[in-house]
Amino acid sequence: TPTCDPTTPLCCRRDHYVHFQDLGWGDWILQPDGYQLNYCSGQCPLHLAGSPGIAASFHSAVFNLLKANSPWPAGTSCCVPTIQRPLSILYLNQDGNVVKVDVPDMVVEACGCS
Amino acid sequence: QGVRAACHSCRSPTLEPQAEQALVLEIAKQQILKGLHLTSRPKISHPPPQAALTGALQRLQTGNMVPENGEEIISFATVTDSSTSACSSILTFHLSTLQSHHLYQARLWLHVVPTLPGTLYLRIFQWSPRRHQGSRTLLAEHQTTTPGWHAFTLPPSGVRGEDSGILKLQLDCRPLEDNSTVAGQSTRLLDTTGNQGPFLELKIGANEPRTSRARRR
Repeated sequence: TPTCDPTTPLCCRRDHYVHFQDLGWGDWILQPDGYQLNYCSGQCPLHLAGSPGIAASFHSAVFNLLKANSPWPAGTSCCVPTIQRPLSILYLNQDGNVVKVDVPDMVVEACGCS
Repeated sequence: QGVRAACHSCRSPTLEPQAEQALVLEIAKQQILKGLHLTSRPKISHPPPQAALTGALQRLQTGNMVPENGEEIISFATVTDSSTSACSSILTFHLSTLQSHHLYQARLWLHVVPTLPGTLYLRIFQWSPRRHQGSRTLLAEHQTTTPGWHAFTLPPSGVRGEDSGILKLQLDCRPLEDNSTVAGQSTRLLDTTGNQGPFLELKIGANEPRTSRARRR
């Protein structure tokens, strides 16, 4: 997935690293120190609709051009996460116990057009 | 740009960097609380001693995976210890989150002193002061000849604790060769302080889905 830069209006992944200290939560979230809060944003013109967000093959390039020139009514396509991974968190709960949990789909790895 | 985008992520709002950063921090808080199934950050009533925390983090890090949709908990004991040998200590644990979860593994970690004289015979009881004369239920018994950390598996049914979320375990140990009574035992056999204090390691999962009456019919 292309990571966003100011000139990219197309669907891309915006990267943000959040330190738990910046949230004021460093006292109860023991590990990790923070996490990658990425999100997807940008335009999904028709010829990108359904593309997985990575450099497509020749076939899909032709297929996309056919879609772009199709007489069919355009549906809306959205810039959405296509690959996500879990985040393992160690934190102190209200009893003062240490809890380890794997939170699913916490980090967006890749974006694409639906 | 005039056409209203059909979905929120199709038109990236051009926010000022500070505004975007503030928005990201707010989103992060919501995402983390949702991922941990919490409505707000926990107010920690009695944080564990830092030394014990360090030992626990090392233990939790040794790769054993968290069960699917589950959690792994380490709960540190508050020790009330009437004898010098620590062999009739009462270990108190705060386990309020157990009430809403399914417990499927419980292990009590104890640290046997390096100067263990021979074989240690140990019994672990669940102690409930609220029943008549503080009755106790045997949960496990072990013999060991090696000093250091030992994990004693306990039956989940015996660990659930009272409705108050407080669990009390009573230890009863003595050297196997020496028949002197536990109370008279002078040498310390178990460590109960600092980063060698006793703790419970629990594996819990989302509560078993209750079978609905309709489904049973």
